[in-house]
Amino acid sequence: APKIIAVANQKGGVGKTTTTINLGAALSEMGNKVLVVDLDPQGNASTGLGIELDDREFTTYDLLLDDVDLDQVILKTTTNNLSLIPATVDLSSADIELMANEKRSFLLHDALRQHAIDSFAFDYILIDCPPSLNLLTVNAMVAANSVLVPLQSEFFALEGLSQLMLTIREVRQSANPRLRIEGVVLTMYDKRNNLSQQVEADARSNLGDLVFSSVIPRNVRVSEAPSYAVPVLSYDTASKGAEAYRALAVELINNNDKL
Amino acid sequence: APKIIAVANQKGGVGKTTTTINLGAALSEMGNKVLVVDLDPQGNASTGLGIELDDREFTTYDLLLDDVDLDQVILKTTTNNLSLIPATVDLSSADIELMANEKRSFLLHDALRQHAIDSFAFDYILIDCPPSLNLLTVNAMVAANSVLVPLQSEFFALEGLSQLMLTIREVRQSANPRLRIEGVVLTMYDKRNNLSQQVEADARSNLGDLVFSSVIPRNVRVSEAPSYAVPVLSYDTASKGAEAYRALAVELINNNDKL
Ligand SMILES: Nc1ncnc2c1ncn2[C@@H]1O[C@H](COP(=O)(O)OP(=O)(O)OP(=O)(O)O)[C@@H](O)[C@H]1O
Ligand SMILES: Nc1ncnc2c1ncn2[C@@H]1O[C@H](COP(=O)(O)OP(=O)(O)OP(=O)(O)O)[C@@H](O)[C@H]1O
Ligand SMILES: [Mg+2]
Ligand SMILES: [Mg+2]
Repeated sequence: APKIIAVANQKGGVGKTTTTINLGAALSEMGNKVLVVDLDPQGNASTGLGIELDDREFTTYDLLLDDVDLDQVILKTTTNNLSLIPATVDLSSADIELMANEKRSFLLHDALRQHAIDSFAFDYILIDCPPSLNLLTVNAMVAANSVLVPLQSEFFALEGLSQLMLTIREVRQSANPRLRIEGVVLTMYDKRNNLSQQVEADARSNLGDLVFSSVIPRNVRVSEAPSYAVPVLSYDTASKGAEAYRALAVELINNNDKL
Repeated sequence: APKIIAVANQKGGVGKTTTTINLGAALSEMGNKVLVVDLDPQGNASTGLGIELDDREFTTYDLLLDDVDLDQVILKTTTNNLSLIPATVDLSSADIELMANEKRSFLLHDALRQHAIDSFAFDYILIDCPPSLNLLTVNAMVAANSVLVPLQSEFFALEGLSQLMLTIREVRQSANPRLRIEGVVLTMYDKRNNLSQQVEADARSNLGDLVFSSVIPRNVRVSEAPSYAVPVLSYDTASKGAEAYRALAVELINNNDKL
């Protein structure tokens, strides 16, 4: 069965989408079959992987409502071994519409465990979460084996971490007992900047081994890649950003081998 | 009556909180009496203005439920003429709890128009919105005279703009006929970076005069200020960030004089 990882942090703009796309690309470059699930109504992961709005006929919203076959909603991207379930703004009404549904927190969990998914033989499923701890993010945490937390190397980013860890514990106690923390990855790190160093020191002293040793530097090539609709690994393969995401993928795999 | 401005954009990390705090500080430095309403469960505006978690006995959540006197919930900050209604994570349950309330979209509108607010003689009320188009952001848009949109000079930031403009139009048609767009302000602008220039060119060609001529540069002093619990205008008064927010305040006032 594939390993399912929710990429989550309610703080906005910390690199959730960027990490989902590029970690996914790094894992797929190593030969793993990877599925990205875009669970954000903004649809940034879909855009960043080159799926135009017109090509998003079936989306994660349909998947949650169990209204669609997997072959219709799982799309190939231009990156080898990397597939996507796209999102549109329809997803933003899911919160309200699914509120009355008894199984509302398990919809994604069930959708990703239907027999039909076995034929795709995915090794990893990465779920890009919206910047909130709403029903969509809870669905991701219930569906996932672990949560990967991008942490921007900025002051406000540390503030939300304790709330996020509380939510993970609540989901573990109420719906998904085996939910682990895959790790916390520092993003947009600028080694010339005191603030980055301070945030790193704080994170490592508070969270210890939960913090990946791999750190993602602030790198303009990373933020340019989405406008070319490809991961930075193909946009500029030798860039510091691409190298950092490859190192993160290797570290993630090694951590899981040890389990 | 005070001018009420909602600072909103569902894209995360674009500078909503930073703009609310520092535009507020710039307006108050000119002698205006300013109130910041923290409408984000993350409580970043409260932290950035130096209100510790323990001092947030009454919050925006209580204000929405009409459970509190204004003198209890409006706090002075260390910045002269700048007051705050703080937020805690309690606010994140407002979405679900207020769903059944008939007047759910008008709660903030009514709270900010009660007679008791006249004695504070505010000139401006700035509302810091969470990164979503949920009930909290709708409350801000119903309560406001206008919406100020921070636009990060990055590719993904442009993508959400059309959805945001749609939501503003919907609120104007359903609940607040006089809601205007105060303007779109480019944030974290790096003039050495093609991407910033491209985003600026796109924004100005699509949105014309809606885009402020004042642009907020990426400036490390801006991101350091919150860790000292003060606006950048007091943390480093001569910094490019402080100067840019002063220019934005002047431009905003001039635009309103012309109306
Ligand atoms: N390492 C990096 N170097 C430079 N820019 C980066 C880096 N990582 C992300 N960015 C840019 O920062 C912005 C925020 O990143 P991203 O959109 O991935 O964050 P997010 O957490 O998914 O945001 P949201 O909360 O809106 O979903 C984007 O414009 C992205 O291109
Ligand atoms: N002009 C700037 N120069 C440098 N850093 C900035 C600037 N503006 C904002 N930042 C930093 O960028 C990060 C995101 O800004 P901020 O938190 O204000 O965005 P936001 O839109 O309020 O985020 P959220 O969507 O989570 O509410 C913060 O760490 C902030 O300090
Ligand atoms: Mg995202
Ligand atoms: Mg904010």
